Amino acid sequence: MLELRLVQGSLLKKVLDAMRELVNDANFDCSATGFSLQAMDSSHVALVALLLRSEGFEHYRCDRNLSMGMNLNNMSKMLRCAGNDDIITIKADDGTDSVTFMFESPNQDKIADFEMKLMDIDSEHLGIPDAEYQAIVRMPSSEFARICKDLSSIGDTVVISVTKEGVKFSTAGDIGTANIVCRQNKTVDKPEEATIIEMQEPVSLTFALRYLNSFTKATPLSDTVTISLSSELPVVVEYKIAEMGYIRYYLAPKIEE
Amino acid sequence: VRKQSQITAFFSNP
Repeated sequence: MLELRLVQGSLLKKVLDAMRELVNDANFDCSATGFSLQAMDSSHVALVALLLRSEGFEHYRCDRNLSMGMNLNNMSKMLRCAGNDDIITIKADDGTDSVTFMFESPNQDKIADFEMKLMDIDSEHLGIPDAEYQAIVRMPSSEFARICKDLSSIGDTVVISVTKEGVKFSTAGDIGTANIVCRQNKTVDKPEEATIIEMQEPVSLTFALRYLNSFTKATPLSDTVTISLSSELPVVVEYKIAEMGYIRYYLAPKIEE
Repeated sequence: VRKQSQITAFFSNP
């Protein structure tokens, strides 16, 4: 028996919007820790890891570990039927091949349930080793989204370089080149507007902009984004989900042949 | 020329 009640139902809609461009089908894993997911895109270049901790739910009952295979577009179709202020409850019985999403309006005058068929998904669960990152950049998520969008109109790949001067995003394409440098800036009115660079040593890595643009679909989940870089390692782009957990994206770098 | 690497090259498959 599984019953997860999330008062802030719109959060689940945002989580789905943040993943469905990258991943079609995925297993949602439910345990005492929380509601989580790990999935790769079809070309195995990017990986998304989601955690919504059990403490973040108003009610969390998960009698035994359960893995539920879902098509994210179908799940999104169902969640779009929930009002933005609705409370969403996810329910499943042991041994059944469906999951129920229950939507309650804030004043309880409308209650809907949508039952979705589950699917069998063969997915590999990768072990992500702990890493020391050479540079960690925290910046406003809207700023990062803007940079990825702007650069992708010029080129297909971005070089992200962190030095003492700041973090530089560079691209090149048929029509020309572009460089955007963001300097550390802690003197802002609100902490979420700061750009903070923790650098152990300079690092420079190349990534496909297409994937980074997909990651920025998570922008509505968090005011800030953290980008962790180390040479020879996938970049980690993390959006913290307030009170609940995180959505992390890992992207394999483009490397010299 | 840079080649796109795969995530599976970095993370282990237990």
